[in-house]
Amino acid sequence: MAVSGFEGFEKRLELQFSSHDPDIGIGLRELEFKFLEQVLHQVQCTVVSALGNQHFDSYVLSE
Amino acid sequence: SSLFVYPTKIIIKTCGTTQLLKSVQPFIHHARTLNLHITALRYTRGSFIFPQAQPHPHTSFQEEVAYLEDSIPASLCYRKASVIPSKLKSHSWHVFSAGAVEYSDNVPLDLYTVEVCMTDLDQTLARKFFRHPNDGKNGDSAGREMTEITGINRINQNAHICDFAFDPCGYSMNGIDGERYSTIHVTPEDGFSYASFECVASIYNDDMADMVKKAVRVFGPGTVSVATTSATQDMCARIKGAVEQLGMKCRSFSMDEFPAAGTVVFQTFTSRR
Repeated sequence: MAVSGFEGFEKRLELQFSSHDPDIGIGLRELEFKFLEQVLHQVQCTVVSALGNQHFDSYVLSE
Repeated sequence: SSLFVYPTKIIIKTCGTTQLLKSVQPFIHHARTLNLHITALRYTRGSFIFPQAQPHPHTSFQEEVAYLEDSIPASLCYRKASVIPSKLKSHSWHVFSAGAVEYSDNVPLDLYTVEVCMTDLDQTLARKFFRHPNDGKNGDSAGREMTEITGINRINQNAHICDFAFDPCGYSMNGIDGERYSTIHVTPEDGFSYASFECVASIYNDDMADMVKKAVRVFGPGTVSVATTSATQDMCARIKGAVEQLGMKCRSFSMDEFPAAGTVVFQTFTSRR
């Protein structure tokens, strides 16, 4: 494995959700940032940059 | 690596030896606090270059699938795991898909996904993703400079870009354009240089082939693989034509059907150099 910890081709995970409640609002975007950080910690990542719009939030991560 | 959070969808993409699959249960658990329940999961990856360096639950695709099967509810009953081969021994595409609803062709999913993996980057182009010592910049400002000098900002002119440059080398960016995201990750070191480009589009966008071509041109790779999920055959053919216009030769075209995700097409190309 490379010194930088790089292991080559990425792994990609996509999860889709739904609700019985017709009015989902912003749904998962309501998750608190500290929770996202907890999950990212388990995946050995931290957020280095972020950007969002009215449709979704995006985060650039570092390992 | 990147994370995208939509109201009802999460996409997380990591390279390196992260234990990505351990995020499944926490995401399911916390979505439940918002009254949201999981309806589909899709896990994809290329071939591990250093498989012995992979931690549990990634030591093999069989182990990853077993771990995912245990992590999701029985309601996601349409399941399939498959390794889509290519003529290049080092390039196979691993897919695990599970869903509560069967995919049906005549109701195409809104967005389809294109995942491009590039290796053996052109050395001159890869060198642009190294930081200059004592450049007096931070990750953000150095990332912005890399975005501009490499032309990454011209792949999708409508996208707002969030970029970051790592020290001493490496680069990541996310592009956001309405509901569409795109993302690029680069490891430029000689010997295992690698770059990825991923983008989603709806069947109403017709710029995907052109964006793939521009992204591949940024890196000048020796080998390219393109995995498309839930895209039309016509779009797969257009992407093939666009990569061939760069002088690359298609070495393999394989596909597989997934009950909860539709068709995954996996194409590999090598340069003629």
